[in-house]
Amino acid sequence: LPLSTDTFNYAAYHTLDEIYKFMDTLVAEHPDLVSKINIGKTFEGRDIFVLKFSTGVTDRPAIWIDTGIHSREWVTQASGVWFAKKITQDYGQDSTFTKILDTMDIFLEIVTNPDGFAFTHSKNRMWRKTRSTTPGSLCVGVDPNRNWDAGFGMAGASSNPCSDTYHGKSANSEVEVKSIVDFVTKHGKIKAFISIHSYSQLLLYPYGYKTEPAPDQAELDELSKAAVTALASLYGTKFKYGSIIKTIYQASGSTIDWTYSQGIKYSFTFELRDTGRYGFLLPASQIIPTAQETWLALLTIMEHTLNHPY
Amino acid sequence: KEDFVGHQVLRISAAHEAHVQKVKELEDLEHLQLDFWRGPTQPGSPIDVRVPFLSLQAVKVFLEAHDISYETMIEDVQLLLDEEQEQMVAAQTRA
Repeated sequence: LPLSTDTFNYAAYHTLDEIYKFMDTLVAEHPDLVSKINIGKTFEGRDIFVLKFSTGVTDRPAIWIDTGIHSREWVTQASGVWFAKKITQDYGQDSTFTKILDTMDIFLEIVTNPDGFAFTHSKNRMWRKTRSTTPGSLCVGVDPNRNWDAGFGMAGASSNPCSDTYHGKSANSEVEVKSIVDFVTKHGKIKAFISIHSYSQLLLYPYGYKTEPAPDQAELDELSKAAVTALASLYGTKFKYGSIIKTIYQASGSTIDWTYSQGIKYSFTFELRDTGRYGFLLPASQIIPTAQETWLALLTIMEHTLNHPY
Repeated sequence: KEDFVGHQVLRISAAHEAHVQKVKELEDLEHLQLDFWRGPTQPGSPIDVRVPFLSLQAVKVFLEAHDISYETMIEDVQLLLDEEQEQMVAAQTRA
């Protein structure tokens, strides 16, 4: 493995160990900017890490970005690695981004479902869920994007433990979800929460479990439009945007419905690049362009968050 | 390791609501062991589903019988996985 994040191969998929080593290396290279926080342990006992990017002052508002909650969506974890490096490169170089990081912290959870991710590397590349067991069922895992306390268990999730959209026995039953819930609740000043999935080329905002428009729908819609326009400016990749329920389907217990219910106005979820051919098996050659274009949309959301304090 | 030899991923085009409903029926047939990468939502939105080799004939017959068009997005999932694995090994070797 390279000893520097400069020689790390961002155009390749990596294992959990490699990504965790990358994180350690990045922290070692930028001790004044990046730190690693352990927010919990997975069902199988793996550490759950979040990178904190901060320019020093405590008690700042913050932006949260997570990738890879659905383990088989490998381009998202790979993009997360690229984002981490990009943050360290652009701070002090890009004036807009520098202003953001001089005012707010950024938390980046690159592997949000470590057990599932390890399982995709060892046993089943198509695994989506966590690896928790359900008493009385031979089937394993819960969909961590149906396990949040927002419309939990309603239509748009499955009660069947064998389903890929199984919601789990109760809200926050998955430690991977509960760890984020505890972190976000304790932090109390997260102002934007962006959860990244693949594929379908969508930018979505609440709600997923009900058709009622979110109170901030007009602003979220305008911001989404600006974000997907920025994204498309690089390679012409077209994203649709809108509320989850109207743009794709009803989904209960989803991440950003919970964050929005906690008062995090700028709650979004992405579905990254879809070439129409590979789905979750997006070739590694697509990683960097996917991450580059997504970064432009992220920047738009982060800058808006900076300029519209609440 | 799970073996995906012969599994295909089909991209289904549901032209109208009746097609969407028909694909939802497929989703409920557990014995086919279908893995919906992108579920049926609304007419015009693509539906992607990984179909195990043993279910391919049944699924294609079902779709064709209901005049639902589809194309094969991935001919053999295992081939792609093998390529992906080779790329990772090559990248590690280079590193």
